[in-house]
Amino acid sequence: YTLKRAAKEDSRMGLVQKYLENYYGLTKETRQFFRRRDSDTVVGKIQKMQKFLGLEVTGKLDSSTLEVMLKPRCGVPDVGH
Amino acid sequence: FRTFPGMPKWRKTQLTYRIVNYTPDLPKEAVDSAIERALKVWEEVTPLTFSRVYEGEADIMVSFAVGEHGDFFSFDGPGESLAHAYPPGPGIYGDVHFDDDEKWTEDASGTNLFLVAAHELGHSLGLFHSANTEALMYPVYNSFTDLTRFHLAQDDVDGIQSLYGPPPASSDDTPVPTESVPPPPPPPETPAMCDPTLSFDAVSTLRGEVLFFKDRYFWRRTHWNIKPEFHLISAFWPSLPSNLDAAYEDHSKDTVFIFKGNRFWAVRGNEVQAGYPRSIHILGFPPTIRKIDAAVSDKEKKKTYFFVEDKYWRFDENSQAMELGFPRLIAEDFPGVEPKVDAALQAFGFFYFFSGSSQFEFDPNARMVTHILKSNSWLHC
Repeated sequence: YTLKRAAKEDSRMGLVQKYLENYYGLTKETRQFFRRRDSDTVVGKIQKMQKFLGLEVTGKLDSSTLEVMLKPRCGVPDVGH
Repeated sequence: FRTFPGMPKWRKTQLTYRIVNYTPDLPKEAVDSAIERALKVWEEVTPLTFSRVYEGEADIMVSFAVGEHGDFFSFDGPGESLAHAYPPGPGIYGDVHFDDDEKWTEDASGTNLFLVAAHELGHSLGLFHSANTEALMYPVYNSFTDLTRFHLAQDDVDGIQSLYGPPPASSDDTPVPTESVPPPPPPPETPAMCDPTLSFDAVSTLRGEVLFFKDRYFWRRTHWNIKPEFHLISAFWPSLPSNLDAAYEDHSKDTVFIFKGNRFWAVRGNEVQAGYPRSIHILGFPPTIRKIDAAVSDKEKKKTYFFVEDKYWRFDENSQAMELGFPRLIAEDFPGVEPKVDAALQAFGFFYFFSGSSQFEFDPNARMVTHILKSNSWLHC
């Protein structure tokens, strides 16, 4: 069960990482920190996303944040060039 | 709202667009219409105008693609990223790409092409994403947007006008005093079903039901519900116009033909058939006829009657041709029916002609009006 949860956690983190890379300018070099969600770069990106999308800014991947991230959207980034 | 970094914008107001290819999900006409309506959304609040080109380079090139499609921004299969677009500029800039792994639809059953196109074209004109959840330029697709009442949020209007300003006052506009902004036009009233003065734009049967069209709406008389249902036309047929002129059902084709101006559409259930709208003149009307007032099809005789002012034509559904010897005067062959006819219906062996708030029940065998009723008598008022 733990393994399964870890795999699910992994795929979710993959989705979040891709989302932040695609739309919030998370750069690849911060990728290695991504597994530790407390790296301030990643938390900062999550907070930025939550603020932009009108969510409660917690820096955490709560269910409402994940729910919005799963919704179809425009492919143009929300920040940066 | 936000603009792109560096605030790129078009340095001209007359822009060109080209639809480079099509999605297999929709008829070409539906794609053309969606893009046209999406452009009109922005045209109405800016000095910008859009003209379509069919070859070569246009400012805004619209295309459908899947996966990697040559711009390093691969699409990602169904869901997630639906489309993307580039800010104003040469070459790929200004272009709009739709992910053809989405299911593009005219209504809300899939991903509504008009809604996504209006958003992407906002990018093509220089708007970045907005953090206003009510705005069209909010990045997340809102599948619950009421397509029938779509309008730009003030945030969108403020954003695009920060780049291009408001639309020029048109020549026939009386100068409005700048200090007072005219109040927005009141939302169109919804017609009252039991208003004794109620008149209809068009009436038609549809698979045993009867539809009464008025403005942007229609009442639907069904077998299972004594109370007629009331709907927006666009809730069932998003690409149909409002304020229709006429409608009739060809039972042998299980198709309702809908008329407005010099065009007509064919709908089967709630599917608008490909290849429509078409010109009414292909039916055999002379070029002088710009619109028809009413239509009804006699399912036994397979003849369809078209009413225009005080005359009518008869169309033979078997030979698919207008019959010779027409038009004829309505008063001659339907004595007692007063022009102009707004709508017409065949039921229980009678013809029902709607003219303003009156309805004439006409017995075609006795060749006489047998009853004069209120137009809305069918709605159980």
